[in-house]
Amino acid sequence: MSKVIAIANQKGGVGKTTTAINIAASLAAAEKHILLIDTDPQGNSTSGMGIGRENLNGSLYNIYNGTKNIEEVIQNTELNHLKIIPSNIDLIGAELELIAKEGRETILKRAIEPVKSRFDFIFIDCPPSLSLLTLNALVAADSLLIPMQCEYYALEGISSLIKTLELVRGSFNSHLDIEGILLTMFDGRNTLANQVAAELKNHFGDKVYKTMIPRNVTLAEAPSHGKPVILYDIHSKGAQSYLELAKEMMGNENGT
Amino acid sequence: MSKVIAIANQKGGVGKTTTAINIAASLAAAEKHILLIDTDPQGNSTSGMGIGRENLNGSLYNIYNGTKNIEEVIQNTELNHLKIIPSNIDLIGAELELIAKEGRETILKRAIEPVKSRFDFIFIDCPPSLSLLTLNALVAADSLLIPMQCEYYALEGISSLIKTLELVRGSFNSHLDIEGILLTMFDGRNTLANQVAAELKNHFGDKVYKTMIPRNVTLAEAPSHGKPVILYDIHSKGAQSYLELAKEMMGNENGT
Ligand SMILES: Nc1ncnc2c1ncn2[C@@H]1O[C@H](COP(=O)(O)OP(=O)(O)OP(=O)(O)O)[C@@H](O)[C@H]1O
Ligand SMILES: Nc1ncnc2c1ncn2[C@@H]1O[C@H](COP(=O)(O)OP(=O)(O)OP(=O)(O)O)[C@@H](O)[C@H]1O
Ligand SMILES: [Mg+2]
Ligand SMILES: [Mg+2]
Repeated sequence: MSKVIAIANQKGGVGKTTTAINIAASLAAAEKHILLIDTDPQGNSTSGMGIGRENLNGSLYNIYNGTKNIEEVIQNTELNHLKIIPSNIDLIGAELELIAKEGRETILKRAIEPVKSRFDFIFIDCPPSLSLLTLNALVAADSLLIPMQCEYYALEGISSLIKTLELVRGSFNSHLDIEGILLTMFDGRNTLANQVAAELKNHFGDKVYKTMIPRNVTLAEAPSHGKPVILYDIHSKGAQSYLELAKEMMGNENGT
Repeated sequence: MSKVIAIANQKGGVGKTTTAINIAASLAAAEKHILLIDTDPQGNSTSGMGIGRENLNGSLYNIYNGTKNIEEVIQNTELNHLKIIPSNIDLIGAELELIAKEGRETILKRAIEPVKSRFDFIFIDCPPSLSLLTLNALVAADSLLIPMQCEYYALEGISSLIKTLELVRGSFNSHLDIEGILLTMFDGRNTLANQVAAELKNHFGDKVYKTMIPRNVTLAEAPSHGKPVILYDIHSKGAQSYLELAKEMMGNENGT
């Protein structure tokens, strides 16, 4: 059973990378075979996992410009069950080069095909835009995990994300669905956060994960040590909440 | 004396829109003539100023596709001295349409020219990417204001922003300089924040504003009322810190 999940939201700074790294690591700790693909030219998933962005042997850019195959760019991480396809600023070049390319929307989907069965989950960390890189991730994905900060601008942006999802479903990927909406940096003492959370649950029902990720400084500290939070401080609220999310996701997969 | 300032940082969620709206409003309250240009397809500066993104009479997209001139898209706001050029999701179309256009990097610069002398400051709120929309803003700008969250990924990203600034300076806009680096959502109790702040001051010296914007929930609440924070709650720490920043910016202009 292999599932490709795009982690996307065009609103910036809502916890896409933090979620990608930490859900991938938490599931790998539970002995699931995981591939993390960094499709953001910022390369935050890459550096957050302790991989230098400068002298990469291979990166996602090589897939887009056809100079390497997927086997050559998959790298190991500190966790046995977690592999990564890193990225760096070169990926910006792919955006412009893709425009005129034949089948530009399905490059990532076709590249993943030969390795998909080896992994239980493949997570794709997306940049904060509805660009061709994000489009490739949505076309390649079985479902979309949407990290949501419970604030006004993030709530405002969700409608255009859903519209994009429907467009992709209509033309490139008929079975694409919402995997779940994850409330991030959640502070229960804050009225605005509670209002936004209520609105999301009202609108999306069960699609909103029961697990909420609290604002927790260890989640912001871990990347400066190049480690997922379960390797940096497993007892922190941040680590515990992502381990809980991993359990919830595995439960959803087994239909429990 | 008229200055065009781009507010840009490709890292998402660092406070670009919050800074654009609130510095524009604070300077307008000090009777400076201000134009705020929203060049992010998310349209957060537009809705944060209480302007509906759906039925716009005119928007920045009209400038990029040549269907209206700048006079037709400048709108009033609740503050007399603050005008805005709004945006919405249509602007995404401009990104793709610009690729093949002659002089695609200087469209915004040429559009602003006829009205520049009417304003003391023109602020451009940029999307979280180094795309053609951001490039147009950097080519049109006299200087770049960089909002910085004091966290690891934001610090990591600043080097590619500076590289982009140097590229633009080299080919399109020789006098483009850093206006200032603004520390946003700053929490002095947090070791990571203090470390990052120290590193920025060490590297950029006087370019780092003395004014720091604290994390303050009224700044996140104000946009849901469609108001800049000085009209929502002028006594809040958020409002006071942007008024202070306005004073510091005016002092810098007068050379004091
Ligand atoms: N639950 C949390 N508690 C505290 N800090 C957090 C939390 N989640 C993320 N952060 C921090 O907030 C910032 C934004 O998170 P992150 O970079 O993961 O968001 P993003 O959506 O990937 O951003 P971008 O849009 O730039 O890709 C980062 O500095 C991160 O370390
Ligand atoms: N000083 C602050 N204190 C508390 N909340 C803040 C502060 N500054 C901004 N925010 C909130 O943090 C979130 C991110 O800020 P904002 O949207 O202004 O960043 P941005 O850089 O414009 O994001 P994007 O990259 O998506 O354009 C928003 O929900 C905003 O209301
Ligand atoms: Mg990210
Ligand atoms: Mg913004």
